[in-house]
Amino acid sequence: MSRIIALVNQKGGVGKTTSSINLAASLAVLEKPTLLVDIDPQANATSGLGIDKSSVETGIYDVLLNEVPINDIIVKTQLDKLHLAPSQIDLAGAEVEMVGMEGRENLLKPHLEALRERYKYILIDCPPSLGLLTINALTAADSVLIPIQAEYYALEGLGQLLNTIDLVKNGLNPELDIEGILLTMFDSRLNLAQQVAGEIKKHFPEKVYENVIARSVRIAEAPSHGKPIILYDVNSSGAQSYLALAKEVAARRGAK
Amino acid sequence: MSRIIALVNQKGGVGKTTSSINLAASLAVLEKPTLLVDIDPQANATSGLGIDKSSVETGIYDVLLNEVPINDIIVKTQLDKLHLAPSQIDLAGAEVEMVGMEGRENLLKPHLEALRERYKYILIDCPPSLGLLTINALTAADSVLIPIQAEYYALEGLGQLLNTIDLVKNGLNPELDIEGILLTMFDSRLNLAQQVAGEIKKHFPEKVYENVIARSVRIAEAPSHGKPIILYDVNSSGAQSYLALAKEVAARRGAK
Ligand SMILES: Nc1ncnc2c1ncn2[C@@H]1O[C@H](COP(=O)(O)OP(=O)(O)OP(=O)(O)O)[C@@H](O)[C@H]1O
Ligand SMILES: Nc1ncnc2c1ncn2[C@@H]1O[C@H](COP(=O)(O)OP(=O)(O)OP(=O)(O)O)[C@@H](O)[C@H]1O
Ligand SMILES: [Mg+2]
Ligand SMILES: [Mg+2]
Repeated sequence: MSRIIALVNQKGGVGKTTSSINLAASLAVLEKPTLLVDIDPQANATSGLGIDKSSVETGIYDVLLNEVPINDIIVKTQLDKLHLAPSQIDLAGAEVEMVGMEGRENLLKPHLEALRERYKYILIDCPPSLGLLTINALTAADSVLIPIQAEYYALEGLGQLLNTIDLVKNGLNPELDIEGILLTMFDSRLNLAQQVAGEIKKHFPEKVYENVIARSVRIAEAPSHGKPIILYDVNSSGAQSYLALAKEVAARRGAK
Repeated sequence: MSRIIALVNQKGGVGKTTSSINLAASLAVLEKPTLLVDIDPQANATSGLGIDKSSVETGIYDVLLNEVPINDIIVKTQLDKLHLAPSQIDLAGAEVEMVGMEGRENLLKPHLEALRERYKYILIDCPPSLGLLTINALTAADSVLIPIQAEYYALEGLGQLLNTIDLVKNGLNPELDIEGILLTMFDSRLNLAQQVAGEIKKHFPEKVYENVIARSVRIAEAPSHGKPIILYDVNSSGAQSYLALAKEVAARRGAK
């Protein structure tokens, strides 16, 4: 009775972490027990929720490479229904270590399968690459949520990302599906944004979420206070947009 | 008589590609023969200069892994003094292949050393990670230019980046130093931007460039026309800022 969703886009700076934190926080506020798994060596989702990444002694690196059960690393956050599996700096060297390992793409999946009873949603924040960490997330996930900026390079990378999702679907994870495409940092006054958004909607009509996240400095300020936007400024347009997105995600499909 | 500069930041979307293209183009306009090397599997610097990445038969992947001389892949651009060593999609699998190779960090350096007589500047656009492709760039470079957005996560990642630069300096490339720190997508009306910029200037007073690149949609539009900003809209503030930056980079030090 849970859904595992990976937030993936190899293009950098498109709002993966911001969407992971704020969608997870909004689902928690809607009373759905949610776990956020941070598998980005930058550990931005960890610090964005107010946890000091240098103080994380055992984290996702130990789960993937030292067989520590994920239960042992899960921490609470300021929201009762939101838990976090934090990243740590050691993760930066993980991909090189994983290359030679047996079943290197399946290191994360067994840990998340064991948590399905406990969480309604498990979100995975991925690094800006299609390397082994992201492949582990795609193998463990039921579906992929693709945050994307309405700009040229982000649009250009979409093809490569969809190819990789297909590869994983045809091999490691036949269940994998696209949960949705989320337009982030959207500025409706710009022609460029309108054009690129139009292109994306034309190619993926049913996949693009109704709710678009507009560019708003309050969203960019929140992580410096270690809080999701809904706790930093609940009346902001950003908080309302992510809350509406959470309702759209929950409504789109019943959990498995 | 040349300078090899790597544009590096593992934080995604901070303006590495945009700065690589537009600094290289501006240096070329100032009559300095310049080569732009694209080692990002996304190949954004390649497409941003109007070259179709799927039509690149031999590219930087072949130079690093198939011993093709870099001369064989260099192409012209719309600017007489600007050449490009293009990336290609195959590069996405390169890091996994490089892990087991002898001298895996030094695959790029010999190729660029052989070009020092031909180019006054060689710029390297890096992917958003500190993996083997970026390590190859840091090993080959004389110095590092760090594009950075004035936002929380970008500031947070600066420590990890400087540690990595130190590691390379202490081992593979003792000559390596920091060319400069470039504030990008800067919006002076935002408190967040002012605060973060203040932090960076406090920690690295001599390294931050006088010239700051303001957020401007013309800069984001230019790559969809396959042109650097100076060819897309020479009168725009973006074109003027990157031209001023090129003059500052050229003035900061005489070439080696
Ligand atoms: N809607 C928004 N409005 C304004 N700023 C935003 C918005 N969404 C994200 N940002 C800011 O844009 C930057 C990039 O976002 P974020 O770090 O979430 O992207 P990412 O895809 O996770 O990046 P990376 O590729 O490095 O992992 C951050 O500084 C973030 O605070
Ligand atoms: N000064 C600017 N004003 C407005 N938009 C900009 C500016 N600089 C860059 N951009 C846009 O911001 C986005 C991110 O920039 P860019 O792709 O150059 O960053 P990057 O660091 O190379 O990203 P990646 O980490 O994916 O390699 C792009 O869509 C680009 O067009
Ligand atoms: Mg992120
Ligand atoms: Mg780039």
